[in-house]
Amino acid sequence: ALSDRLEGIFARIRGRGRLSEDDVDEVLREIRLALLEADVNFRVVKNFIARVREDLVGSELSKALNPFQQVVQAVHRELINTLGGETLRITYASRPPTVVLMAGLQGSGKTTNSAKLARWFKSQGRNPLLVGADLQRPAAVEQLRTLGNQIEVPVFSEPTDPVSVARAGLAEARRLGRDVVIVDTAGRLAIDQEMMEQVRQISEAVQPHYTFLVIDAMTGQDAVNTAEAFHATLELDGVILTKLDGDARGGAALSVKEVVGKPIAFASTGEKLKDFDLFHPDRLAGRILG
Amino acid sequence: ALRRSKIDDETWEELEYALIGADVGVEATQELLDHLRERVRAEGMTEGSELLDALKGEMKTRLSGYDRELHHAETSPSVWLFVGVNGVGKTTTIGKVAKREIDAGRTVVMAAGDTFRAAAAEQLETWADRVGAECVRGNEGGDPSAVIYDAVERAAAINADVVLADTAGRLHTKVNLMEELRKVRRVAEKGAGTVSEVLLVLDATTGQNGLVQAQQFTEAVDLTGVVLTKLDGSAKGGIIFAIQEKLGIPVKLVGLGETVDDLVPFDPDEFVEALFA
Ligand SMILES: Nc1nc2c(ncn2[C@@H]2O[C@H](COP(=O)(O)OP(=O)(O)OP(=O)(O)O)[C@@H](O)[C@H]2O)c(=O)[nH]1
Ligand SMILES: Nc1nc2c(ncn2[C@@H]2O[C@H](COP(=O)(O)OP(=O)(O)OP(=O)(O)O)[C@@H](O)[C@H]2O)c(=O)[nH]1
Ligand SMILES: [Mg+2]
Ligand SMILES: [Mg+2]
Repeated sequence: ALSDRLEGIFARIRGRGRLSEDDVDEVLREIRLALLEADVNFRVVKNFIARVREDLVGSELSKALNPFQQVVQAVHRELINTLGGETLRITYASRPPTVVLMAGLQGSGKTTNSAKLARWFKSQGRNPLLVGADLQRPAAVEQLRTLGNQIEVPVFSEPTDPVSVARAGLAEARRLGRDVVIVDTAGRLAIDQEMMEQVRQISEAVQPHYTFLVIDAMTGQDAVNTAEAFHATLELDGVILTKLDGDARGGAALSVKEVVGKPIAFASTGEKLKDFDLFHPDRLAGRILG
Repeated sequence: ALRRSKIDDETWEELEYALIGADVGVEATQELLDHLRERVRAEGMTEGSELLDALKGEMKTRLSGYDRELHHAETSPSVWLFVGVNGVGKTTTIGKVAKREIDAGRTVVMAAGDTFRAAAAEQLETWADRVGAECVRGNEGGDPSAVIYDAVERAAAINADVVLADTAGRLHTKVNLMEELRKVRRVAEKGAGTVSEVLLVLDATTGQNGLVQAQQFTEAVDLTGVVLTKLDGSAKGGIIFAIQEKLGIPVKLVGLGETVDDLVPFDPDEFVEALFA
């Protein structure tokens, strides 16, 4: 863990009484390694370390009673600032329904989390409609229908094409008086031009109030590429971080947040539909540091 | 490609970024570059291009020499178990492997061993229909071991060559689910079947947790290989380097897409070239 690594360094320099530039560099090197091991993207780490260095240089570490504590706190603080900022507060469309679009790589958890989000909206007193716009994965619509049944949320789909389904789903929501529409889409590669164009067209057709990138917490360095591409194509409003019930450090969240600049809105912490809540940056900060 | 012609600090930094950026991981990267530094001293390399070639060569050498065959047991049916965390591509991979086996003239029975997730059996049944394989399933919420046992009995009855057993995605942190997987493996061999492959399906976008997954899954069910999926994306899957080096588990197959033909044998040379592309 980072604390153990730093303890070793500080034990060695404690006797000296003041921290030199080299000491600070050594500490920052350890932090860098810890962040890379936590899957934070190496470019993001570089910028992050530069910010922490600035904090430390200004903080008169050499005079501190416990410089070790100060360093860990500085890093922790900087992590929370980067991951947190303002929590996403869902504001509803003045003219319903509020449209939510779910996008992301294959297998990240979009379909399951579309249902979780629907359940969450119900708990907020809303009446969501789920729209199954993934017509490509075998039994994708069945999967969404099964989940919809479990939480008594209607599911709309039709065997036409994803853009038409999304559009028809929005019309259906208006017809049924549902005030939130959640559109599930097929998993797609960020480098698949055709599929990225398709999701852009879906977005164009339904004009989402919220577009969420669904990201798996165990994603490695590539999270930056994914986030940049989806953000460029769709203009994201937030991120949903999934599979946080695993033991991946979750550094991809830091990379994505840094690159997209939008809040991590929700955290999925298990396979059941109830394992879903608003995101808390402080928990993830501790986990990334290890 | 290294921009500098002469080897300097920036050259080493570029190589480090290429490896880290490919998810090779801090420890493996440091080890590879330390070894390379020794070679530079010993062999007197001066050009950046020499250095890159040496690194590629080193990685290719270390990745080669593993058993990448998918083995059939002495007596049919063989059972190939597909395991891994959620969403990595187990079910889709079974569809592809089934096609591969059928094209090679073998009969396949699929076992819908994911009795938990919504529409999991329906998803596998679609693949079975597509490739011309039988699919044995149970009820949602049923015992996965029972489904796989039934599939093996069915395979024996029709003289099928191989049972491809799907299992529910599970995080290795879930003690009860890993115990369930151990039971699945035991029961798969109780009847007429022989488990001759236990394949960890691993998503190429996975970071350092991939090594932990391999460690935990092999401890539970003794892995014979890895299927690395979604390598058609921009992620490089570099974590398999540590998986092979530290655990000795070979990558046998690579998934390159979502259709039935998007499966190729793992080629160490291609993998290393793509890593630095
Ligand atoms: N353990 C765990 N599993 C999750 C979580 N969220 C989703 N899953 C599981 O992850 C797997 C993939 O979820 P899906 O909802 O099918 O993912 P998807 O993004 O819709 O997949 P595609 O449509 O194929 O791109 C399923 O097994 C889910 O049950 C989570 O927070 N924790
Ligand atoms: N691009 C790409 N997508 C893949 C590949 N393999 C699987 N997928 C996609 O990944 C998603 C998840 O695949 P599944 O086969 O459902 O994964 P799984 O491991 O069975 O998921 P769970 O049973 O929910 O744990 C689907 O959208 C697949 O089409 C691959 O090699 N490349
Ligand atoms: Mg889906
Ligand atoms: Mg599956």
